[in-house]
Amino acid sequence: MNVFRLVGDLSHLLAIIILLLKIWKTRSCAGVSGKSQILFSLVFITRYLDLFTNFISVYNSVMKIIYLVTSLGTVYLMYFKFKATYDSNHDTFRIEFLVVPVGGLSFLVNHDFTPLEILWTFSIYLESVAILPQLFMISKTGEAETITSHYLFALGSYRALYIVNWVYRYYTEGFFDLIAIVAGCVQTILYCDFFYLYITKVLKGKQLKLPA
Amino acid sequence: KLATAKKDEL
Repeated sequence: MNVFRLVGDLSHLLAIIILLLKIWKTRSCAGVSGKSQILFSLVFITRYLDLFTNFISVYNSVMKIIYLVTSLGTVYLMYFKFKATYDSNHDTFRIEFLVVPVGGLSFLVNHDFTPLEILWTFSIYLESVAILPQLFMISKTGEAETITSHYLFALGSYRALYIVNWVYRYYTEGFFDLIAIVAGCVQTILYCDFFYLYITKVLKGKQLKLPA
Repeated sequence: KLATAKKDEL
């Protein structure tokens, strides 16, 4: 565990909590892509199956459980409790276009051809693109609420911090996992355009609006 | 060292 990894994990947790609180306090999930949230839940479910087979640390297990419960909670709020506020007209990304190719790739490119390892690989690949329905939704409506942009910034920062953690681990421990590194870089690159808008607009007190 | 078995990351 190093500081980049820890701050990355906390940033990830912060993102999930920001989104949950936004939905809970405003009693609305307007502007949030339910499809991205379903994909993130699928990511956690397929990645953390090793909770039952492989104990690493209390920190590791507790964080996994928190991520699972909070992400499933978000899906529950969006599709059940506050379903009336869910903006499905704008959430039109076809997730099968992500899940099917990612599923195929995880069978072809993995470290080990075993069920748990393929599911872990699937979750890593899927996470890298799971934000696309949310970004697509923002590009369709042309704007995002400020709280939603804080959520996206925390979520994007998490994988960027993991990249720094991987560089650090490579030099200090000789540890590297190419699948995680490549997918993590793809994931971070997808946020670059958003990071630019966040820094140039949201941090200066303006709402995130895309140029017409 | 290619670590895959012990996944301590989240």
